[in-house]
Amino acid sequence: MNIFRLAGDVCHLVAIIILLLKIWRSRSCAGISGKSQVLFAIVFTTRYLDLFTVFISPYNTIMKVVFLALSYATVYLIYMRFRNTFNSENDSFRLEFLLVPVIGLSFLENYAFTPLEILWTFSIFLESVAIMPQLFMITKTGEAESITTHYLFFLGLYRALYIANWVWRYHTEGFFDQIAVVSGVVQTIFYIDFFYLYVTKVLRGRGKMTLP
Amino acid sequence: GLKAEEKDEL
Repeated sequence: MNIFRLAGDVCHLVAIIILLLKIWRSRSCAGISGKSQVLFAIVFTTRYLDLFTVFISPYNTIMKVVFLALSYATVYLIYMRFRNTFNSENDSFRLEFLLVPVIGLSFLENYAFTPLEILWTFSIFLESVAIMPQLFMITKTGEAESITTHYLFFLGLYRALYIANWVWRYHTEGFFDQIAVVSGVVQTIFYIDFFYLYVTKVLRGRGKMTLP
Repeated sequence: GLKAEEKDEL
């Protein structure tokens, strides 16, 4: 464990909590892509199956349980509790365009052709595109509430810190996880465009981020 | 390739 990974995990946790609190306190999920949240719940479910088979550390186990619980709570709030505030017509990204290539690739490119490895690889590839429906919704509606942009900012920061973590681990312990790194870089690239908008729009005190 | 126990990242 290094400071980059710890900071990354904390940013990830902060992002998930920001979104959950926003939905809970505003009692609305307007502007939130339910599809992205479903994809994140699938990412955690398929990645943390080793929760019951491999014990790595108390931190690892607790964070996995927390991420699973919070992501399912978010999906529950969107599709059950506040479903009447969910504008599904704006959340129109075709998930099959993401799931089919990701499933195919996880069968082609993996470390071992075993169910656990393929599911882990699937979760890595899926995480890199899971934010697409949310970014698509923002480009479609042309705006995002500032809380949603803070959520995306912390999510992007978590990915950027994970890249720093991989650089650090490569130089200090020669650790290199090719699938995770390639997929993580692709995922972070999606956020770069958003980071630019975030800094030029939201941080300039406009409150709402409106796309040009 | 990576062994399962090395997968300690979230």
